[in-house]
Amino acid sequence: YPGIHVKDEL
Amino acid sequence: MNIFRLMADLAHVLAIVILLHKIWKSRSCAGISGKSQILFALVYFMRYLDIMTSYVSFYNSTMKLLFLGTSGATLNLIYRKFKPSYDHNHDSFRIAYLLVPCALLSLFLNHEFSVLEILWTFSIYLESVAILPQLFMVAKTGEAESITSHYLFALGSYRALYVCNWVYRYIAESHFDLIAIIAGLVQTILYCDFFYLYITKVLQNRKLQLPA
Repeated sequence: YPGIHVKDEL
Repeated sequence: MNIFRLMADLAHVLAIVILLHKIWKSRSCAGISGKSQILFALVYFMRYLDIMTSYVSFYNSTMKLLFLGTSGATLNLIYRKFKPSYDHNHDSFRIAYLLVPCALLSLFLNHEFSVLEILWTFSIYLESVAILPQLFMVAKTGEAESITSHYLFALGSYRALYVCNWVYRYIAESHFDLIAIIAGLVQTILYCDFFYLYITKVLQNRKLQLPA
């Protein structure tokens, strides 16, 4: 998952 | 940022505004589950701990602070200022039944076994079921004020719109986060029965009353 998992949401 | 995401966040802010306005205007938190509000406060606190470690945008940080601040304010109104109006006899859902499974699940199903990541995952799982005490309360009393229904509709729409946002992002950016998507779907499904009642009753100017 690394790379896909970007926490830019709320 | 796409239109679904923007509308989702606006629906979320609207839900909070409706709730705070309802409590403040009526000087009462009757019909509102304090337990759901405790869970939401916990969700924001766990998820937005990263406000100190990672910066995404001004918008992102502002919204995080807004959600943290307003959930604290809501708890303050329910458990302090208007405590006499809090309907604790009907708010009898046992939150341990939600907290324990979410905690265990976040330990096993996560993106990475680290403290911040597990807390983030826990918050995602907990958010998906945090409305249950409120829905349980509505089921128990068999009715909800129109304003409470509007609040629930806005709050439910928020994650449903996030699901649209995730479909869009998967197509447009190949971006996806399976944990958030599955939890978001569960969260939205939990509201379906309520959405049906809202559309067939509340929007026709009838009170939300459950069949006996």
